[in-house]
Amino acid sequence: GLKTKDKDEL
Amino acid sequence: MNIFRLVGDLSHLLAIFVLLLKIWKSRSCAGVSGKSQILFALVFITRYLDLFTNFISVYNSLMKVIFIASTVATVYLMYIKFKATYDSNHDTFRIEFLVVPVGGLAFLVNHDFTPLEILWTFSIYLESVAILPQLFMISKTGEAETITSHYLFALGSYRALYLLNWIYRYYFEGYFDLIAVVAGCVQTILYCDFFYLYITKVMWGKKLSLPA
Repeated sequence: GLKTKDKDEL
Repeated sequence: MNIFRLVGDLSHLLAIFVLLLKIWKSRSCAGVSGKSQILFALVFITRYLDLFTNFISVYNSLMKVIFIASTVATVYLMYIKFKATYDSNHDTFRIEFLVVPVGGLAFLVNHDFTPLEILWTFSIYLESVAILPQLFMISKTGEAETITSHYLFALGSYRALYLLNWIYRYYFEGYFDLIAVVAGCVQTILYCDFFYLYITKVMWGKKLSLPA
């Protein structure tokens, strides 16, 4: 899973 | 950034502004579900808390601020400025039936058990069902204004375009977020019935009305 820091989508 | 995501984001932006403009120009929010708008405000506020913790790009931050501000503005117009025109008799969906289970699910199924991550997950799950009060309202009244149909079409298209974006990103970047993908599928499926009516009626100049 992705961590918060990797979230580049809206 | 790929074309699907960019067009998806722009479609999302267009949807929000079509709705704001409709309410502002007609001085009325008749036919619009205030409950869906409250849910969308909640979606943006809980998802974009990372505005304060993490900088990605000017585009990313700007869009987040615009989404929060414009949705809060819509809620303000509906519940305060043009409250007299709000069709609350037809907006009877019980939002606690969405918020409570979605909150529980976000606690149970998430990538990371941290406050920000749980709120992000809550936001993703909630967004997938936030349109239900609006669809419920249309099914109750049996019709929707054409401009409201355009709003719904742009809003539904945005997540469908994100699905294409995720397919693209999976193949070309190895990116994959199961929570977002599953919720995005649910969200898009909820619009299928509406998409069918939009394509077969509204695109041909007819008003969206449901068969009795």
